[in-house]
Amino acid sequence: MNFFRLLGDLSHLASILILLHKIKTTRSCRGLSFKTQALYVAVFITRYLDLTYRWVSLYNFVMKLFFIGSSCATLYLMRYKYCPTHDPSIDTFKIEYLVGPCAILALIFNYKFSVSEVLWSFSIFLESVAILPQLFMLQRTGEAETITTHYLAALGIYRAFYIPNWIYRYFTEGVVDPIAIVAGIAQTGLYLDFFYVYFTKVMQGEKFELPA
Amino acid sequence: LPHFIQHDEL
Repeated sequence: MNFFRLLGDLSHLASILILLHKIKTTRSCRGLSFKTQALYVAVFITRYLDLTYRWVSLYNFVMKLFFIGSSCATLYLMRYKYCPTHDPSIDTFKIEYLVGPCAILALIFNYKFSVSEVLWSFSIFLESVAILPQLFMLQRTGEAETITTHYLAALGIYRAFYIPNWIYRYFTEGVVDPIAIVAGIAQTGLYLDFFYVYFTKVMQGEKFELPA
Repeated sequence: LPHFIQHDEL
């Protein structure tokens, strides 16, 4: 564990708490992509299968349980409790275009051709693009509630913090994880447009609105 | 296992 990774994990944790807070307080999942949330459930379940057979640390164990549990809870809230507030007609990104290529990439790029390693690779690739249905939806509506933009910012910043963590680990421990690094840089890259609007508008107290 | 497949990150 190092400072950058801890900041990244705390940012990830914060993003989920902001998301649940938004759903609970506004009693609505308006502006949220169900597809993106469903992809996160797939990401966490395929990556954290090792919970059942490998012990890393108490921190690791608790965080994994939290990510699986909270993503399932979010999906439940969106699907059942606040279902009427979700508008599927604007959540139209085709996730087949994400899941298919990620599965193929995982079969090609993995550290060992075993079920658990291929699923791990798959989860890394899928996570890097899982935000696309959400960003696509944002693009279509052209605006977002401020709380939703805080959620997206925290979620984007989380992976960005992992980048200095990998550089730090390379110099201190000599470990390199090329799959996670390439996917992590791509994932952070997808947020650049969003970050630009977030930092120039939302952080200055303005509403999140995309130029027409 | 080589170092890079430790998967000790989240």
